[in-house]
Amino acid sequence: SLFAPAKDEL
Amino acid sequence: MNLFRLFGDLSHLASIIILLQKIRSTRSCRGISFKTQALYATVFITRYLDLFYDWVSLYNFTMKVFFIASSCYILYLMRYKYRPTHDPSIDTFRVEYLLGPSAVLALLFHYRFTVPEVFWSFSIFLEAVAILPQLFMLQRTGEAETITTHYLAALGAYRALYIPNWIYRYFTEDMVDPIAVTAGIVQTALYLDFFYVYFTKVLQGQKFELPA
Repeated sequence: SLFAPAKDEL
Repeated sequence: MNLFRLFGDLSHLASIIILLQKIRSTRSCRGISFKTQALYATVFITRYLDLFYDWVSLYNFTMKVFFIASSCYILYLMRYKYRPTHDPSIDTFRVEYLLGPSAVLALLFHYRFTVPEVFWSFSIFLEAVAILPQLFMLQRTGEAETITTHYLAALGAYRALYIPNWIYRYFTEDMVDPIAVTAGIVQTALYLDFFYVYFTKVLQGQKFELPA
């Protein structure tokens, strides 16, 4: 989906 | 990973190294808000709870460990080693006003209602406003050492670079993290005033001074 957490970001 | 995010992270890394260099070279933490630094330590500890059970990459792991360790080390330097050089009477921003609303927002907006996820949201909202005690202190004293302004500029650049990173990710990965993006835009906006003075004064070789 379009809205998702970007958990690879710091 | 894209170049915007890579340079953003490197700018974040640089800001911490500049801050350590400022403390070391002037043997003082004058002009640095202890409250802001304590908020950053809180941000990293509450955000990186996944450090031990969610593996992303070696890059991600190393950076997380560095941000937690360096923020705690800076608190140690300010609280113990250079304690006499810190003046609490000018570092008076009420952090309750930042912690409370961040906690409420985290309870309202999160990706899953679990302890680590709510802490993650909390850290995102708190990071957005954690610079306020520092900017408030700057406003109060009306001036700053040049090296301190370089620290703030590198920190602001890190946040600013995350915005093109999100735009790039939207087009290439078809993905948006609404919590991180909203908080990130607010956080970057808080630096606009500072950047204006930084570009028009410090980078022209003048001292950072706010109009009386």
